[in-house]
Amino acid sequence: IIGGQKAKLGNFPWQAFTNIYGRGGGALLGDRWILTAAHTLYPKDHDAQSNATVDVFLGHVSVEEITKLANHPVRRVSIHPDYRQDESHNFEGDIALLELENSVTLGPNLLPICLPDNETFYDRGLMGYVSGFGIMEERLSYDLKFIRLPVAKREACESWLRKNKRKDVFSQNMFCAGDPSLKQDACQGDSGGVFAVKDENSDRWVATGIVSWGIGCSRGYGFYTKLLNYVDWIKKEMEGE
Amino acid sequence: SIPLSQKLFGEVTSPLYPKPYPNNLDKTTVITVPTGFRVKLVFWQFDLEPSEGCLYDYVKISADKKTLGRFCGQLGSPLGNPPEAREFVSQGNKMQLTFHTDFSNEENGTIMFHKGFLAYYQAVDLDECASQLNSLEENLQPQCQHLCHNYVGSYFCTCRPGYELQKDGHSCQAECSNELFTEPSGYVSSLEYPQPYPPDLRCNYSIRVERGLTLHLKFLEPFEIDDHQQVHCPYDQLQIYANGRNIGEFCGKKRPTDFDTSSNAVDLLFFTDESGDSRGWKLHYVTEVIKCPQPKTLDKFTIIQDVQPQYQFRDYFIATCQQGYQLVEGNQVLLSFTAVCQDDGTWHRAMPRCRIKDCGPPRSLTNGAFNYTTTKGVNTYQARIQYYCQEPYYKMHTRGGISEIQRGAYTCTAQGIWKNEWEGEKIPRCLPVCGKPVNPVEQKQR
Repeated sequence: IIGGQKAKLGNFPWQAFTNIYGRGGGALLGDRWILTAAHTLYPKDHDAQSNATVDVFLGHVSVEEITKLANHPVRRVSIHPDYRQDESHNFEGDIALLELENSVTLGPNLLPICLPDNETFYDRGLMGYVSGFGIMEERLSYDLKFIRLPVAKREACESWLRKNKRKDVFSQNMFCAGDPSLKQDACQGDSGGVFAVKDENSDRWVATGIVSWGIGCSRGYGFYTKLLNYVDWIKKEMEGE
Repeated sequence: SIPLSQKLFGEVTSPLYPKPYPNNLDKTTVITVPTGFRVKLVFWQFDLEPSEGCLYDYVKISADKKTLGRFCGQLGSPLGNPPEAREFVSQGNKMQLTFHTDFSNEENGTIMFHKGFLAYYQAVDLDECASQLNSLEENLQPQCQHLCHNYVGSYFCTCRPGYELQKDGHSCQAECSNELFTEPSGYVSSLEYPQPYPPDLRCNYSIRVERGLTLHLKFLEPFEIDDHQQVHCPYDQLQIYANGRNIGEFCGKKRPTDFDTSSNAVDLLFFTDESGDSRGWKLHYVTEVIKCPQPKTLDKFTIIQDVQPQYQFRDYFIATCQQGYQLVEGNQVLLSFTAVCQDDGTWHRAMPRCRIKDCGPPRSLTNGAFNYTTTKGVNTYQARIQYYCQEPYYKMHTRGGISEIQRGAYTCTAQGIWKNEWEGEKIPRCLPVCGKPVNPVEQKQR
């Protein structure tokens, strides 16, 4: 997280710390599912065969502390079928679910986040929080950091990509947040974490996006998987829950 | 004379029948049927030369050394003495038929031709018993001393109860050493009662009725057994045993009082000496079904179904419990309880108790817990608990618009199961509450 501040215990109790092909993030759904980005499990520019171990930690804001807590064994990994590991400029369907072997016992530092149920969560300018254990300005973070970003106007992001001569896919299943004027941004190691919005109507925090990709970090837009478009898939994967 | 083989029926005809019979003939046919039968004969055809007193031609029937008749002429004709449809029956199992013809059959110088006769005979059973009754007739058969029973072809003798048929098959000897009475009521008496009983008796009258019945004895008048002023029953004795236990020895003229033997097995031993003319004794026994004590419950939760005013052998009662209680025998839980009144007047099982149903400790609730609404730790019938979830992290899952309080309320039911009014046995579920951090990020400085 660039330009962020340290989270306190209980600020983002859904935040997961993953260690697969390196550091990553995730969010707890229910009491035994971790929502993350598909590319943390199947990174682009990696050969598909390699099989890294999947370590998942929950319930703290310090890397040192959280890795002391029990690792949560993963029973099953579901990658969204639209994800293309071999297309490095296409983060379509960058979403995955890890089913934990055992349900976790919730508490003040460990709580799930809700899923979105309408489009208003993607209104331009709506402020959301992004938290993660990813790198800061070229330095590894030892704590959970967070920033607050506005949902950006799609067109602004598209023209920004064009101006930067980028061919990356920015589909309707994604949205962008942040601003070139802002220092705040997510960065490597934050992937899989969620863009969380406080829904004042229901007084609940809702995950609207998954940290997915960007061009560099800071002073630009960040691109997120648009969760609203995947809620049905998530629920189907959680079938029976 | 021509004996006929011992058939049970047959025909006898005149020679050459139905051609005219020859002259100068004297022929006797002896009809014999098996012993125990009599011969019954009847003429189907009859045509002999008629004559006054049947001097010329005749048929003579005789049996048991008596002549039953001498016949001639034609059936239906007034001349001579035709036998018509008369049936001839012998006493014994033989009958003779003699046919005699003279030297001619002329009438007014004209030769007459007569066909002769066709007689049919059959064996009919001899009722030896009837013949014994009208003793005037000489007895073909030896007398039955007591009872005669006729059957086709013969008869047999039996004796009155208390006597035994002797080897000769006719005479009866007092034999009462094994008299068995099994009917639920009846009479037992000394031999020949109320005539004097025979001497030298060794009688054993056993009354055996079904288990569960108890015998009541009632002696009738007259009651007379030889006795002695000073010595108790030195001559003849009537001893009574119930279930092998002696309940008395009796003689004299005072009949014993009525007995309730409280047993289903009574033996009466009656011994007599060589002399005496007392008239003996007779009793009437009846049975009464043995009773069991009125069942009594051991606690106020036990219910006896369909209480009867009285219980007797083979009756039973069913015990159940009030709702919420269960039958226990010792520590054994019973699904049902039935006790049967036994033949000794006791119940085959002791009265059970009713213990309150215990639902056992309520199931623990994942990510939740429960409180007792009623006495803490008591899990018996009608106990109540309230499940709740570990808020704010979990929330009880409800449906159908019921509240969490309603969903979490459980009662220990009469079936011994914790149940919620809406969802039955299923315990509630505490589902994770999403998006409610207890320490949400807050930013003050602006």
